[in-house]
Amino acid sequence: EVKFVKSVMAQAITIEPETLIEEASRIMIEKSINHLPVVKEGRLVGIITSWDVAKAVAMKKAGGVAEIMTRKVITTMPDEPVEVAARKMEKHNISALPVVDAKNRIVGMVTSEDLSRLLAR
Amino acid sequence: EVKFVKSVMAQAITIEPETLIEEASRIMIEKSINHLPVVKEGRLVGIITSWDVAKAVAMKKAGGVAEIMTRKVITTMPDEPVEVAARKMEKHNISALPVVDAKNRIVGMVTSEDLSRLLAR
Ligand SMILES: C[S@@+](CC[C@H](N)C(=O)[O-])C[C@H]1O[C@@H](n2cnc3c(N)ncnc32)[C@H](O)[C@@H]1O
Ligand SMILES: C[S@@+](CC[C@H](N)C(=O)[O-])C[C@H]1O[C@@H](n2cnc3c(N)ncnc32)[C@H](O)[C@@H]1O
Repeated sequence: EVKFVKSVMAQAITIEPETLIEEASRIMIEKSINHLPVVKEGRLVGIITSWDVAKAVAMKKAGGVAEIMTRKVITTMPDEPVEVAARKMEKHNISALPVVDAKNRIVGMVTSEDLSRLLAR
Repeated sequence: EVKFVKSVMAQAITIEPETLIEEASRIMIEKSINHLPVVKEGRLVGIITSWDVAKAVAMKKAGGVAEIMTRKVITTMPDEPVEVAARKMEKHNISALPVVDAKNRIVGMVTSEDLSRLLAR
């Protein structure tokens, strides 16, 4: 039985480019997550993860997330098979994909934790 | 065909309790990883992840990793089936397991990224 991203994805919690790194960190801790898509006027403009926060700490950087977010975001869609999503994450050495609809609006988030759970049958 | 942890695990990069949070962050960035087991005199005493670094940022904490590491570490062994490792991660909502031998010495690290790659066949 083929599984699709829509059956494993979670709700995405998004932030804005002006959000401070410290505030983004607080949200990750409150929601127990590691990945936050960055959205400006409804459009996906970047992604920041706890790895980026560690990078900011290593480089003694503070300020808004726009300075440290990744701007070229790899995404998936609800009807994509989980194998395709897993292949994208492997290819780019990343651990999450924002899920977007046909109009590129964010409808969810899928992480390598969600996929690894499929093995925990 | 059953897969075991030993066929997917990677080499573990470890740190000591006295390692500074900033130094641990530098190692995560250099090695492109998110999880560091903390070892004292050859024994596993904790684990620190990029999520813990985000927590330190949210709480404006600095200093040695001993202050923010998780001390009760969930582990796995090389001969454990990957489904069992996946179930442990799911149960504790964690994304990595240090791999230990019969004498509790660290022999590797397995992450939810390693398990999600199994789906990318
Ligand atoms: C290259 S990975 C390396 C470490 C580890 N594999 C992980 O995913 O955390 C870390 C970087 O990937 C970026 N990243 C995470 N998800 C992404 C996505 N869907 N598209 C583009 N970049 C992403 C983060 O912003 C971060 O700078
Ligand atoms: C509970 S998870 C929540 C966020 C997300 N699920 C993740 O794994 O990053 C984050 C916490 O799990 C802890 N952790 C990670 N791997 C662990 C392990 N093998 N044993 C015990 N705690 C671990 C980290 O130290 C961190 O405080």
